[in-house]
Amino acid sequence: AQQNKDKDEL
Amino acid sequence: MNIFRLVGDLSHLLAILLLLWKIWKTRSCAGVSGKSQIMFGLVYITRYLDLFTNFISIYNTTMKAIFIAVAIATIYLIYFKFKATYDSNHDTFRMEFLIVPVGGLAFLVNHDFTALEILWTFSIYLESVAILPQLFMISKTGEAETITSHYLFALGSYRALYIVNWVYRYYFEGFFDLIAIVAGCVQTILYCDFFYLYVTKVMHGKKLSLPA
Repeated sequence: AQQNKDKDEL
Repeated sequence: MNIFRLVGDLSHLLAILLLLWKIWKTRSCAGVSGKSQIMFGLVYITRYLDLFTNFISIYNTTMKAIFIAVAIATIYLIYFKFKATYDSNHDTFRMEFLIVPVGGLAFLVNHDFTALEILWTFSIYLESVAILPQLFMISKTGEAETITSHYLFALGSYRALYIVNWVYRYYFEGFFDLIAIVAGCVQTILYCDFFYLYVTKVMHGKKLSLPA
């Protein structure tokens, strides 16, 4: 599954 | 962005502003765990290192800056300005018992063995246990001021809403981050007994007091 690469969450 | 994450972020913002306001207004940090606040400060600093390098949106940058600023201001009020009201006798949880294992785990279990990723992972793991000194302090004093229990309710709700956000993003965006999800679940579970007390007591106008 796609990881949270762009870290758009706080 | 989805409504769950937005309400979660606003709940988080409300929580930290509520605590800062309580300390400033009552000019006292009685009942507040300085150790938890230090760990939250560490959480924000290690997580938002990309504040200047990785622009996501105005909202993202603004919130990160506010979280870091409010955390530092709160720590300043507790350990400097209103130091005389800091209840160090009841704020005795050993931070190193949390920071060291969390630091080790961040090295072992992460998505990418790079400095920024390990620091982000450390921040995620630390946030899940950072409230323990505060909950421990309340269990020692046996009660919490009503405003402090509102702070905890808002803070606990934020990560619970993030869990809903992750479910939403999994089904609608095929996105999920297991490290954040597992840590978020641990974090929310730690609030469960507090949530129970909050709903059964504070919402009925009673003071939050633990069964002696």
